[in-house]
Amino acid sequence: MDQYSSSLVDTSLDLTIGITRMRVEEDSTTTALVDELKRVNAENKKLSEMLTLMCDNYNVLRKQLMEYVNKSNNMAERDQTSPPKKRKSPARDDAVSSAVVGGLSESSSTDQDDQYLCKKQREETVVKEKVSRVYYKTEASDTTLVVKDGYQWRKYGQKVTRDNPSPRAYFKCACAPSCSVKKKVQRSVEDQSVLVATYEGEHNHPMPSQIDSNNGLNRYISLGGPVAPAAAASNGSYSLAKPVTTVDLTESKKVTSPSRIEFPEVQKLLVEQMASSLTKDPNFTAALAAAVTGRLYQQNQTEK
Amino acid sequence: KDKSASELREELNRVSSENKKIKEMLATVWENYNALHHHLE
Repeated sequence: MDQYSSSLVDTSLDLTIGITRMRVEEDSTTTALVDELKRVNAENKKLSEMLTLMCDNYNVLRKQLMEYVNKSNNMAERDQTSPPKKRKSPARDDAVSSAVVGGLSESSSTDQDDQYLCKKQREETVVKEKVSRVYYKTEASDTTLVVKDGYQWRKYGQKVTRDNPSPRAYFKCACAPSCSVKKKVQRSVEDQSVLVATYEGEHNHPMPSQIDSNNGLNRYISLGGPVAPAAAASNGSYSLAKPVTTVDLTESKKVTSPSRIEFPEVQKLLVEQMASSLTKDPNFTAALAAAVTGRLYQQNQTEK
Repeated sequence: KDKSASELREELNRVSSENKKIKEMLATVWENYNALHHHLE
């Protein structure tokens, strides 16, 4: 639009208008092209520099990552190759030998480390879940650490712990190694007449001998515990089976009926223990819910 | 002049396409760099 207005105003007689205008336009386009080319070249140069810089950084970072992965891989290998730490068994206090294996293994990724940790945690939680504790009231005359809970055991060690002067005996199930259940028996600190039996694991075989309250002399009072401790050991918490209190009164007249025996500390401990384990026990909560819903249903029926 | 203009245009096109390619490469390297950085963190 500007060119036309300027040509209209120009009054000079110039027969060569067309040619000069074309030449001017060509010159302007060429200079524009040259400018554009210079600009793009400059930009090109800058981009190339940035690219090389970025590639250098990337390589540095990659090296760091590789070093880190190799280091963590070495530590993982060291854990695996060193023998699993045995629990200090009093009988055999052999030192734990941990061989450190050098050497890098190239193919490793952080996922393997995560899987290794998860597996370890799972094993620990599985073991933790199947630990149950049962308290047995014994007679004053009884100094042994033998607990008749219906299973046969083999004693493999005994030691004195710092927190309790009376020794702690370690038993494993007579059916070991197929059955991995272990038992620790120790007198309670608060009440020496109470034996605390801690069961770890779950029997994978039936009970060899039924407790028969008729012929067998059961000197233990299962304090609110299950019929047979194995039941406690099997589901990792106090089983709600019928509590058995079979005390041979002919043996010693002095023993009053168990319900009137006052064990203030132990009883409090027991109640807390039961409350905490029952709330965690899904079976118990399910049974409770069923009972409650059943009772509500009956009430509705009677109202109708 | 016509010849030089067309040459200039060709040169400009070539450099522009090169420019574009470099930009794409830069973007890719930048993404990889970021990913690697997060991974390391």
